[in-house]
Amino acid sequence: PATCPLMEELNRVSAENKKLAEMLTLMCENYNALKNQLM
Amino acid sequence: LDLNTNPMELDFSGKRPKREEPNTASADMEMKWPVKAEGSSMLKEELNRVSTENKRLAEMLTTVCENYYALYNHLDELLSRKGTEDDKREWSMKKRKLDLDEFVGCTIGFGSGKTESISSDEDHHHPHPHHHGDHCESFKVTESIGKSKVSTFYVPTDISDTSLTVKDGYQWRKYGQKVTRDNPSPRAYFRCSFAPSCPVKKKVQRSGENPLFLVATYEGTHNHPSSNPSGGDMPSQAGSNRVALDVVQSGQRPVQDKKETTIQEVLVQQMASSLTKDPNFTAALAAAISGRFLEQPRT
Repeated sequence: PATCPLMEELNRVSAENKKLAEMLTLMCENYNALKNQLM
Repeated sequence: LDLNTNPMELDFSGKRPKREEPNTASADMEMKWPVKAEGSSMLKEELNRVSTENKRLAEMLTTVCENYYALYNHLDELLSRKGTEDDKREWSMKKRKLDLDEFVGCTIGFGSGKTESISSDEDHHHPHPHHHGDHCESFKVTESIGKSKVSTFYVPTDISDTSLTVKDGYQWRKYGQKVTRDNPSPRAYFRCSFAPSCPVKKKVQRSGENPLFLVATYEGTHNHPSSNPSGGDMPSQAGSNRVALDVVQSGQRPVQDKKETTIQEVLVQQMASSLTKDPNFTAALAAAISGRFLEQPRT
């Protein structure tokens, strides 16, 4: 099938968003875990 | 663009609009034009929205990472300064666990098969895994870490900093830096300063997805403690240790000197006491002194 640059870009940015959101969740969990250790 | 192309046929099921699109070959061309234009406009709007969200997420992630590393370093410094030996030992164990579990865990989102390619063939490492079009690879990172002990860290950095330096508490020797056509972002290669006895290698590269991060990939596990556990400045720490040693030594030296003086005095007193009690010694001493007195007028 012919490619649509807009759609490709949207797919790419959405996938990146998903990764960022996952990484943010994990970092928040790590941060809270560390904070609890400090307490 | 092929006017018969239906953009919704591409892989974007998660964001597929609810609007019904004409996707049969019998669809009328007069109907397709407005749909295509409307679809394109919607795509642009969606792209703008997702891009804004992307930027916001990246900023939040940077902030959280900064806070995390600040807290990590603060805790590390606090324990290395004021903690008891038990605290330090416990923290050291927790740090190892943090390094192995939490940092590795946080990299899954961005991993995208990078570490997998590193463990097999570094030259085929691709900086933009999403360009492969297969996003599912990212979840294989954990497996590859378990097998080849490869871990990846994302370290926030200044965009203008091109030094590719990651302060991780260990000392490293840089043995190479390269750029290839398929991976234009420069990457630096390091060996642990304890090599060859320590096998750990490190690769540092700016993240292709988010240039605010450096990607540090570690291969192997250190077989020695970090040279600078707090991640701070080594010379100042060594200096403070020296000062502490000097204080201890300078405090010990007078005590030792005083002890020696006291012992000598006691010995002399004991010797004098025993001699004065000895009549022979007293007579000899009296004779010697009187003889000296008798000799003096002669001279």
